[in-house]
Amino acid sequence: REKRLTLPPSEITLL
Amino acid sequence: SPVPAPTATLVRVLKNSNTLGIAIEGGANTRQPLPRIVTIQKGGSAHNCGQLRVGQIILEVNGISLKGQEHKDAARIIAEAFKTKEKDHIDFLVFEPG
Repeated sequence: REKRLTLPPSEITLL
Repeated sequence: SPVPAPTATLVRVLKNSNTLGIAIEGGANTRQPLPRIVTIQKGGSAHNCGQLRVGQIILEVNGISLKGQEHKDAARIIAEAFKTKEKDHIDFLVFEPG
């Protein structure tokens, strides 16, 4: 069974 | 066969360019809880140093732990480390996940 992802993906920041 | 534990490496990046030149993703409360390097731009200080790689996870910046820091705060810590004139370098503690 597929694991449910509860945390959101992150944004990406260019530094 | 035994799986080697990922080892942390201290990488010193000299501020020898106008830009640091990395992109990061991740931070506390996201799927990637510690910042991960997703891009290294040619000509930036990070690229010039030759030791940072896409995929590495940043554990510490100048001894400041990024554990528990949200994305914006981690990005701010790195940006301030690059901006400050107190040091001509940034020390990154990174590891490459297995």
